[in-house]
Amino acid sequence: TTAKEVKDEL
Amino acid sequence: MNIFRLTGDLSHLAAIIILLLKIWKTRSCAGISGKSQVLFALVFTTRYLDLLTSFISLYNTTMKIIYIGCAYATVYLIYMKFKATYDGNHDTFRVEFLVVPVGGLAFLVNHDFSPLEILWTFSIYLESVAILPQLFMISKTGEAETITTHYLFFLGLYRALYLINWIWRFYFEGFFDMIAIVAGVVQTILYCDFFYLYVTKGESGSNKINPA
Repeated sequence: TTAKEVKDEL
Repeated sequence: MNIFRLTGDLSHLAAIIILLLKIWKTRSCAGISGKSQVLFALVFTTRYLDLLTSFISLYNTTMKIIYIGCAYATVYLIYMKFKATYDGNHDTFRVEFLVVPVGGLAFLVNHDFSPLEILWTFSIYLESVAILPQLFMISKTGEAETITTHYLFFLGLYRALYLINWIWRFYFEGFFDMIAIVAGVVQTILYCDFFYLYVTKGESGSNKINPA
């Protein structure tokens, strides 16, 4: 998979 | 969330707090690059706009607010409150040579051509080079106060831990973000020279001398 839709990292 | 990302975030928080307290307690920003701190404030501002659009978790929201608050407080202390102690003669890195190429790259290489995504990409690229004015200033003055080297150590350590976090997430979650990873590798590499000096000169405990 590539980058997740939701950016959960700071 | 995994232990590497958590310790990475705490290391980042520690760096930010160490710097803010150092300036506040000593009432001086000597040896600190105001330009790097302005770049970090810009990094947080462009990356955390999603505070207004989406809620991830209490931890996520709290940390973002703390980062943004401390970044602007640090810039305020440097350019307003303790302006007299700001060493502008040594803080001469041309930040436009960073912001313009990074801005252009964010338009060319991103995951999605939407405003929020381009700003996030800009912030990721900018963060990887935001420390350069500070490292440049230290190389010009030829030394750094011990507390400043601790600040840089934790700041460099945070992204190195994020690299391990991305390996972990790829292996266990199949998640990876090439833009964040490449920028994170560049960012960590920029600290390697400093890490070497920090570790080898750590014993002496005296002012760290960087090669001019």
